[in-house]
Amino acid sequence: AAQLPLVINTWPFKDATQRAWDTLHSGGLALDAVEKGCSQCEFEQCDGTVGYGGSPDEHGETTLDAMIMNGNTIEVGAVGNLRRIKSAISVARAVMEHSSHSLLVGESASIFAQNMGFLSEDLTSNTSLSIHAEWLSKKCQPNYWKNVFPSAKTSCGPYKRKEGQWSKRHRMPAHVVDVHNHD
Amino acid sequence: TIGMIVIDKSRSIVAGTSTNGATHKIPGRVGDSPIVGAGAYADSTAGAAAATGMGDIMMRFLPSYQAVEYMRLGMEPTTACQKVIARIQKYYPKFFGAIICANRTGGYGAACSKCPGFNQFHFMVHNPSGTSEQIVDCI
Repeated sequence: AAQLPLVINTWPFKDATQRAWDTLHSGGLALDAVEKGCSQCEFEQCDGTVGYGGSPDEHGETTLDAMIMNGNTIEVGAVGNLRRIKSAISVARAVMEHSSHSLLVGESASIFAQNMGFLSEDLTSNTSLSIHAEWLSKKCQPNYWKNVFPSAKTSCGPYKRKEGQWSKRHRMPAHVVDVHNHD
Repeated sequence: TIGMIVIDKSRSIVAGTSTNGATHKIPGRVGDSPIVGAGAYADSTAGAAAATGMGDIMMRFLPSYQAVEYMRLGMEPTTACQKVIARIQKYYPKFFGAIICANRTGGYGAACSKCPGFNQFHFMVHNPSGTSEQIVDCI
């Protein structure tokens, strides 16, 4: 049955749901509730798929993506490939509230965040270091490259474009992404 | 990844996402989560949706925007979610992904794409009836 207010979120991240609800209950706006709810997951590193210290890239670095959207005004703030800043959802809200842009990315997003008062700190953890080391020890498998030389199925990079004929039927390797590794 | 939708008593709707993305991604890669209409979308005159899963594929279909537009046309949230998943499956039959949908009156639903190791999707709901973990079977 439809009832309001409502908090709903992907995956069984109960503390995030509760934090959002408590924020609403204490008089916060829906914007505050989404920010606090997602922040809770960033703090708890939910499932290793949110926040610092998880999902290292090929260089072993953790970067964060976040977005917040106000359905009343259609205002949006988002960050992609955010480096060295733990509070991704709060930076996204800062983009919405302190700029006319919608999406900032990479190093420049981090500088924006620092200018907005967010602390710059290392996002690696023992877990992310371990995940990265294991991946290197397995010849960088799995990975997201295709049609490169040397073969990404058997070798680490650096890779170059593979010249000549290559399969255009190659699709996303489904085994790479699962319930512990996702957007 | 977490995707969250909040609707307050005045029917203001906000959606958000936060993630550290895919493990072993190529440096510089950004997934669907921070892309408007892909990772999430909100329009207080219709509803909101938030997606999770294989972002490199899901972002190509703007699933959250599509789900909100389905709800604007009067579709129930669960149906809207299912139609979005089905649309992606036409091109990627076994993609890994799920989406939650909520309309402006507080109705909600979810759907997911069945693939090896992923048959059900768990999500959280909190409304005046209380808090509950809910499960949907994937299609």
